[in-house]
Amino acid sequence: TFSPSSATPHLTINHEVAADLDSSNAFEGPEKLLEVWFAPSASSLPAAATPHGLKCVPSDTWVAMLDMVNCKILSVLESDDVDAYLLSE
Amino acid sequence: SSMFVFPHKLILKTCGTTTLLLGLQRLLHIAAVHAGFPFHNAKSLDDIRAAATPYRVFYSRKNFLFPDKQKGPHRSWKQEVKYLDDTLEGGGSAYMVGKMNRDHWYLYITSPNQTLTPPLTPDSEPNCQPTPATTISSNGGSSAGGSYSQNDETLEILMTDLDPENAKQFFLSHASAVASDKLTVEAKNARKNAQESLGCLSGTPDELGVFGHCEGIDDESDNRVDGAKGTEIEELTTEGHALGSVISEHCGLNDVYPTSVYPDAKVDAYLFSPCGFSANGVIPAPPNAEGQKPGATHYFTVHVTPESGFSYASFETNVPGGQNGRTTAEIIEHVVNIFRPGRFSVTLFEAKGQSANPYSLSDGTFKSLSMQRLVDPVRGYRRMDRIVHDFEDYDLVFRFYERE
Repeated sequence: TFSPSSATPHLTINHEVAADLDSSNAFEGPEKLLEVWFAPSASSLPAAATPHGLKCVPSDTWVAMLDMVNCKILSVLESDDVDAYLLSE
Repeated sequence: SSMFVFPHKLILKTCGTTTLLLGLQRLLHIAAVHAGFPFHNAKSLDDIRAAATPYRVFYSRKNFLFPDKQKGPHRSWKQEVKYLDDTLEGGGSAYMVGKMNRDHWYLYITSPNQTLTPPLTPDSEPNCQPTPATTISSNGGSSAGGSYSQNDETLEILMTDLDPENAKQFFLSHASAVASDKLTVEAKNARKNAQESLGCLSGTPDELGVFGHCEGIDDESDNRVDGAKGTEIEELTTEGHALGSVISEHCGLNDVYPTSVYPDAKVDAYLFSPCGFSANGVIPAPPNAEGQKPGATHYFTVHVTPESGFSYASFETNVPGGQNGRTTAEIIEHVVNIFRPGRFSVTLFEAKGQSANPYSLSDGTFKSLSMQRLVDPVRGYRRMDRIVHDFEDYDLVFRFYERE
């Protein structure tokens, strides 16, 4: 029998959003990139922070922030060290 | 667009006319309230203005093709810088890299916040329940105790004027045809395998002899299978994630970090309708000889706007180049060959002190590892620009290429 490796990331798809997307007006290619650090590394989080820092934040909580950006979550690829969100637009 | 959430940082990369910076204040608030990072600008977390104090911030983008169509502070670099300065209460530095009249690149960067040098979080903490957030004292935090991240580097390739034949792959009509062909081949192979496992061989009746008749694979069951397959084919040739997966494989993106080298790598891709493509890859460190995972998980992300006139593709990764995996030069050449752009820029942003053996120059100075990595030529392209920025704790190498 096969069992997934513990390191294998896990994918969740948000079918509700992914079903009706239209990219007709997404004309501008160049992206904007924002990177915000709250500690120098994953192993040096402040004592007050949750043990897994931002990775403890549920994906639903990010939705309100992403609404302000005009993006919606299409799917999430979860792994031990990083969660990768694929977004609309 | 894509977002990457690590325990200590968040990366948000957005396309089109998104209003990325308008989410910054909420992001800082979430980091304080839900992740417990220290804040300084409010008395309690009940205050909606409460915002976690970032350790450092980077904001970057290429020059926009249609800046007047952008919204919010994104209509000009000057407005974006003002917005960042206001939100982050100053302290940032803004740069423009490259030729002003061509494909230049902008960067806003803050210095590391020396008040945020906390002790390590105990490994024994059992769950994700936030501990009460604290404010930062005016005389700063405790002394430095954290271990700094290893192999902190980011490679970004920004490509414009994609070859029309290569760009075609990222249109729904083309992708559906590829998916349909692929499924047809798979269905034929599956049927052949089923026939062979039941003792049915292909060939003329004379050639087949006693094995010419195959029970269990009659016309009726074929029709039932074909009906189910038809529905499956329709879904797999129209649904964005299914098509994204097919195109990732077809265009060669899955081979940038092949599973033969990175066995736990996983790619999540989406093909938009009528065109456009996004993909995120999560790349756990390859196991060492003892089968142990020696390092952290990294990521890559790709975004493609294939329409002629403003075709564009970006590739970004923080997977360390070299070591046991593919070199930076190999990655660049592989990615460029997927899109065959008319011109592209490469930026490598690398934390200082990463190189164990800095390259010694004849004048007695040293070249950083990032400078060594970007010396290789890219076949079929002429290098037009090479700019090196020596930041406080990072080296930035920017190169610009045009097709020969």
